[in-house]
Amino acid sequence: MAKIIAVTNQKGGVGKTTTAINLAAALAIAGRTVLLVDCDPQGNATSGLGQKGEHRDAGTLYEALTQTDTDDHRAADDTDNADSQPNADSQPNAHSQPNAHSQPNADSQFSAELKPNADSRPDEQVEPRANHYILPTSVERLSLIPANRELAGAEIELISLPDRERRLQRLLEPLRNQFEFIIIDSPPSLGLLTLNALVAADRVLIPLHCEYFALEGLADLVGTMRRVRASLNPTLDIEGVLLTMNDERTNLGQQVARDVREFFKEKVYQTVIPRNVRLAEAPSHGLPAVTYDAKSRGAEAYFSFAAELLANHDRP
Amino acid sequence: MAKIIAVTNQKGGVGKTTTAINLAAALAIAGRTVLLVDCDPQGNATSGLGQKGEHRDAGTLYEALTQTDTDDHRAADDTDNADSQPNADSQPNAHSQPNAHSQPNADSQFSAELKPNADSRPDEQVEPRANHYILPTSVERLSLIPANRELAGAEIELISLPDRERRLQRLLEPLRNQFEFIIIDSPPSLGLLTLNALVAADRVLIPLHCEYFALEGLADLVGTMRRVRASLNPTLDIEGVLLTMNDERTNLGQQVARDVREFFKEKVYQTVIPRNVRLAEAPSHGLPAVTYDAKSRGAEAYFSFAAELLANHDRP
Ligand SMILES: Nc1ncnc2c1ncn2[C@@H]1O[C@H](COP(=O)(O)OP(=O)(O)OP(=O)(O)O)[C@@H](O)[C@H]1O
Ligand SMILES: Nc1ncnc2c1ncn2[C@@H]1O[C@H](COP(=O)(O)OP(=O)(O)OP(=O)(O)O)[C@@H](O)[C@H]1O
Ligand SMILES: [Mg+2]
Ligand SMILES: [Mg+2]
Repeated sequence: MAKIIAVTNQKGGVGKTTTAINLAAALAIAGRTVLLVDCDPQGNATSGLGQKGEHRDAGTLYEALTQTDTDDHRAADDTDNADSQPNADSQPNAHSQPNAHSQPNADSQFSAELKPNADSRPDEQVEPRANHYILPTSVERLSLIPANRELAGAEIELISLPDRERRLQRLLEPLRNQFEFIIIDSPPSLGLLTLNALVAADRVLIPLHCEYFALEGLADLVGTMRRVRASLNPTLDIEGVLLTMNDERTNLGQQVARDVREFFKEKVYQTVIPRNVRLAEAPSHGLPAVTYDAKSRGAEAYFSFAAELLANHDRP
Repeated sequence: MAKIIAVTNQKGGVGKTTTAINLAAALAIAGRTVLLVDCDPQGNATSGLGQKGEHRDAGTLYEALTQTDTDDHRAADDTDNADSQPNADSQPNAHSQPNAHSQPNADSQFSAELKPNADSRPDEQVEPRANHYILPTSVERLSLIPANRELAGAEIELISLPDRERRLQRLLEPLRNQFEFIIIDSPPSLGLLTLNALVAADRVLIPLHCEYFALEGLADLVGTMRRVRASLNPTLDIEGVLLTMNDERTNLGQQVARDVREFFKEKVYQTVIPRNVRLAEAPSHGLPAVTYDAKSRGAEAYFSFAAELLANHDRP
């Protein structure tokens, strides 16, 4: 059963995408199967993994969230057609193609005896529709649902759709038995996309820049989480608070860190991510820092953070 | 005639608010009358000027954008009542009260002969309704229209209102003869609030962090500006690109800066804002860095940036 973690903080530039990419990659390197969902119209998680502009025939997260189920049958038919699979050369690492490992054998999708009710679409119940949107990445066991600018349109279109806050939850639920972790990168706002991430998630990971504006925004974030828990997702809880881009030389950094540990207590990870230029350079090479420069201080901090998160996760 | 400048970049954490606050304050210190409009539900420009939680009876930018004109008459009646003016003790610098300098003399507002049509509200045409939302700040000649969390609701409510992209433009146009500069701080997204800022503005100031994700977002921002120019605001143009939090020691910073100067040419300011902790500390004291620590490298960089902007502005 996958754990779904939303990486969320409406304050801009606190390291949400950097954390989502490097945590997902570090967990995959540690042997877990991971899906990263880019839920930000900026598409930084997509380009940070070298997949800018890439997507399956069914489309990006925009189509996945805005199409109704009937639309999806049309999409499902297209992508089952072999030559519309993502072109093998454009995939950095073809053998990590999720279809090869996590997809049930193609024949079994269409065998009628599995389905008592013959006229219902056989592929409807075996193959979660989200699979039509999943791309492989250059990291083994790490898959991605990409996003691009069009996702900004979803904020407006979702408003008039039924169950507008549950669209992402409905998309990801059926994937729980295919991945051990599903990580969602949120945009810098508390709009409908972030709301969808908070409803779909079991836990929220809060990257925090130790500065005044970032600290100020926490009250709004915690308030929003409380409202989501009350009405849409009763089991939502904080996975943890990760201090990022920490500049321990400054008083401000130390003072804010002290305030945060006082408020969130043991939820604040021991691992603190230092400011390290390799973390900022890695995205321009389309790679997570943990593979771009595994020995850098930034990458090592994300490895130790992933180990800390796994220790909490695996503890009975 | 005021120049209206939107400080915009959908990439989070690039220094929009820090630039909006310190430019507005530096221009005010240089003798210009300035209004800062906080158009971000995070309300960082409001708290960065020590006005967190403060607003006039009429409310914050949320009410200013979502109320229709008839609602405003009710608001206008309330705020003309003396004891609902902001409490003098809570104003750090009472004599910068915008009412004292920029308001027409109170008697002339109600003199009937100015208005040929007696039954129309006299205050409707002389006193711009935006005045009911304006707060003074601790910096002389600098006024503020505050924002808070409620502004996030406007993104959804504005969708169903007529002329949803022009609400901010309609609010600010009548203020042009009261201020020399109107500076708008935008949120980290390309939603309706940023759209309103781009429609209301004459010019766009783009703070840019010299890193990969920030560079990537520029194409989306320029694309959005082109669409706004084509359909809603034909004279919109770039005021300039300001390189912020620059770490000239890293290759990444130098490489991105070179790319940006190649693309935007003379639009990139000579002044580059260095990373300087005093800029991050100032908001926790409710002051712009240019008054909190005028001799710091960060403050001096914003003074020289303001001088460069004024030189371009005043050039015939
Ligand atoms: N620990 C770090 N050291 C140095 N640079 C970092 C670090 N973490 C992130 N960065 C860089 O800082 C910038 C902001 O980080 P990032 O884009 O991950 O934040 P974000 O919260 O996802 O931003 P947004 O709010 O726009 O989604 C990026 O250019 C990133 O490369
Ligand atoms: N030149 C600088 N040196 C050091 N710190 C800075 C500098 N400019 C901004 N900061 C700090 O970096 C953080 C991000 O800056 P700021 O909040 O102004 O960016 P923003 O673009 O307005 O963010 P958002 O996208 O959330 O609105 C803040 O904590 C701010 O205090
Ligand atoms: Mg991001
Ligand atoms: Mg801001």
